[in-house]
Amino acid sequence: CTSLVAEDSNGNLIHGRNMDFGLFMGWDMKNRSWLITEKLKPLVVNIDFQRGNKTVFKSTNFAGYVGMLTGIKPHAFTLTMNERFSLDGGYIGIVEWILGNRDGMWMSFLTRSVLENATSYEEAKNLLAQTKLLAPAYFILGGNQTGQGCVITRSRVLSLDIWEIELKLGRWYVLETNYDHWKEPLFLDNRRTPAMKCMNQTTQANISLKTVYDVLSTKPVLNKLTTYTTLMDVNKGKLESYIRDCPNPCMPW
Amino acid sequence: SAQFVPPYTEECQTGMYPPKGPTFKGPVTWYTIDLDLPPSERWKLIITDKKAALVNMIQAIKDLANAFVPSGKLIDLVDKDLPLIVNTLPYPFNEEIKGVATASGVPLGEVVLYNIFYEIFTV
Repeated sequence: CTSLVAEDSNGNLIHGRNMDFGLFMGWDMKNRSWLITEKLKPLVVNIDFQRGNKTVFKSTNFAGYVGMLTGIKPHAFTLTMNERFSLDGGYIGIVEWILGNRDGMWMSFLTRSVLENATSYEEAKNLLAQTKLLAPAYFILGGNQTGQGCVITRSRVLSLDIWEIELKLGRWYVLETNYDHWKEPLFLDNRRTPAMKCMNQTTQANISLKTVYDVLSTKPVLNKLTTYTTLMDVNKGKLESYIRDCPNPCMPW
Repeated sequence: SAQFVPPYTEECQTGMYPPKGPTFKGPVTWYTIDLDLPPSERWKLIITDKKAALVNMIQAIKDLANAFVPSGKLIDLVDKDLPLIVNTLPYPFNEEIKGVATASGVPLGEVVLYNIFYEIFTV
């Protein structure tokens, strides 16, 4: 996955993501694509979750997957999650759960609870950083005020790092793929450098939903695992998603 | 880096929006979920519309699992043992998952697997 939160020159926050899923889950030799990735594309839906006929939050989902991976609480915050691989992974959390140790939260249930119940960026940040999880994850969170954008790097138990937009340091966006931001990505899976190159080339003055879509459409940020692209504008309460394809030649990840 | 060799890495794209062309496979349909409904009812409309796609995707996962464990024991495990987890999952997610299984006709264990995929594959 690739997720980013960027602040434009007027202090508006824009959140974009590519959802990549299906690595090593069956390669279709004939169509040169990942089997599960292609099967997931028809399941992508946008959902407006309402209570009392009023929107509580909106999300882009796979039909029947009741947790959240991408969502917006209009006028409050935006949230995406990216997979964080670790040997201390979710399978340990599952074993603990089965053995009766149930003080951790399932990742996508936490994100859904946050979208449903948190009312501000700060509240969402605290819940995402402090709740014990069954699996490690990256949470990418955007708010509705200047400087409110961060990447929360989570182990199962701890918040390892919170990396925030810091305009004074010239950091007008934060961008996360599937590697800790303070470490080099795997040399065979470096989507971070091309994505950052395109963000820097775009400049803060020109950042918009339109130009974020351009960044997320550049190979290898767009790749054979990309199922959908979502763009969110928190102040307008807007979420838009598009199912993607990566015609050959295209990186498998 | 080996990955920066063209054509797998390209110059930064411009003018891609509004989405069109070969990288755009289609728009995403909007649905409403009413949180005032009982959890087991919430996903009914979406699953009615997406039943075939859901069954198709779960079947692909089963095929993949059966390719690794040809005896079919892995899927047996999913069908027999994973339903036992569902009641330990927090409310309302447990009830929503049961509702998805009922509406789709997909065995409960397989819907549970789909919903806890993230925790299983973070290694």
